[in-house]
Amino acid sequence: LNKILYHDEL
Amino acid sequence: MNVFRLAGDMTHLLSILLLLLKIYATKSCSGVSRKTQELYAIVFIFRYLDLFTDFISVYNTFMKVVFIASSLAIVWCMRFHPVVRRSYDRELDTFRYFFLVGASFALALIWHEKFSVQEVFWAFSIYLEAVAILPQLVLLQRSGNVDNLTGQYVFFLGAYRAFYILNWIYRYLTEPRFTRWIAGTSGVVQTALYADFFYYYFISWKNNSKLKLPA
Repeated sequence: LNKILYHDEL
Repeated sequence: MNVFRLAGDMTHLLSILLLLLKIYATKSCSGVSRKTQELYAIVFIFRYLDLFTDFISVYNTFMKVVFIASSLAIVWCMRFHPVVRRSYDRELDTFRYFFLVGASFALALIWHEKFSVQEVFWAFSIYLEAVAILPQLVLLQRSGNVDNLTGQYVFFLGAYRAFYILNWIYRYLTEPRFTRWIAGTSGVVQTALYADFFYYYFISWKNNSKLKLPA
């Protein structure tokens, strides 16, 4: 989940 | 999502739409660097490797597809469209961008969030995007007069990352333990590379004169 947290931007 | 990031994404989308409009309306790509467009296609492909594995939101997925598809479509037009390809400034667009790709990848091997294929390629795409505009800026200096749509394209392309910097500051101030050192550092370098363009763009806007970059 943390990956999604820090790649939530384009 | 905050207003700065939304403004950034919309500005980025606008820049791409302006370039598509220029190529479609004038059936010409004069003044546009194909090398910068190819670098941007590489940036989007390697940044969005998680397109099919991580779903964040419809908006996120939609924009990723738009960015990848539009950059590939522009490169295709400039290489293979029978009319558009003839107006490509082949002899002016000579920036040896292999070094930009190599240096970005080398840096990504050293500085990344995690040492994994996806993260190294993500960092690579961040560093490459910072320097991807260089062939375009060199081409503008060499080609003298810049048509309005191309000038607006470069302007909004530079502005979008400036909005992202405001977004990172805002998130740093409002979200605990929020950090984006790789994207933030690279984004500042990227925006700084537009400084002289922004200056001459502002002068041309103030004097209502044609945009001219000194050779």
